[in-house]
Order: sequence, then C-alpha cells, then structure tokens
Amino acid sequence: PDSPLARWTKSLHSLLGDQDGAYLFRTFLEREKCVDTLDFWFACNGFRQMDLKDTKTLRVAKAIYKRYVENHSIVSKQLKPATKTYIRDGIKKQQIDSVMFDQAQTEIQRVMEGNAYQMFLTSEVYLEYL
Amino acid sequence: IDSEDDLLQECISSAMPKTK
Repeated sequence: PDSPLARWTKSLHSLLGDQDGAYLFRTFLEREKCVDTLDFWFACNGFRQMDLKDTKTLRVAKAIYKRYVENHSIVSKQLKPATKTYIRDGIKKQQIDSVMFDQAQTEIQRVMEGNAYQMFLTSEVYLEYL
Repeated sequence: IDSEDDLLQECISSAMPKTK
C-alpha cells in the first residue's frame, strides 16, 4: 500500500520527493521538451535553503532569473507578468530573500500538476517502469 | 570562481531527493 508507485500517484509532491520518481518524471519531461519547468522547481527549493549572507546566494538568484525568468523560455511563458516583474525588481535592487521565487514556483507547480503530471501518469515512460 | 551555470546546477542538485 505504501509502495513508491502508490505514492507517486498521490501527488506531484510525493513524486518529486522520491528519487526514482523524480528521475523518471525528468526523463518524461526531457522527451516532452519541457524539463526546464522541473529544473526551475528544484532550483527554487535549493535557493530557499541557501544562506542569504553568502555572496553566492545573490549569484544563484541572478542565474535563476537569467536562465528561466527574463527570457522567453517555457518557464517564463507560464509565469504571470506581475510575478516576473517582482523577481526582476528584487534582482535589480539586489534585494534578495529566501521566498522571492515562491510565487513563481507555485505558478509553475500548478501548471505541472494540471498538465505534465497527469500526462506522466499515463505515459510510456511510467508504464514501462510499472 | 564557479561559473553561473555551475552554481545553478549545484543549487538544483542540492534540492533533488537523495534517498527513496
């Protein structure tokens, strides 16, 4: 009853909290050409755990912004304009805080839950694993 | 000094699940 597979179908969160599940979902997204959404989701989690006093943290915030938010990437297209503006302002003013990507992460997560996650559960990658 | 890509990769990896 508590097999990994049972957990994966419970929620996107349980899938991503499992090593095999996250790996398999990543494989699926690579095939669908939208693996950036998952990398962004993990980057937001990683960023939240960083030490704000560490100079590295500002560089990571900038890197996340440049790679996923400021361009026309798949992540950027799924974010609300206000969310992008909020992040851009924080980066510009070098005012970073641990939760600055939280809203963006939530938006991306909702899209994944309603779309990629559902598709994954009926995908070849998943069924082959079963 | 690490490149931006390395820092980003490190950040992503740090958040990936390590155990089942």
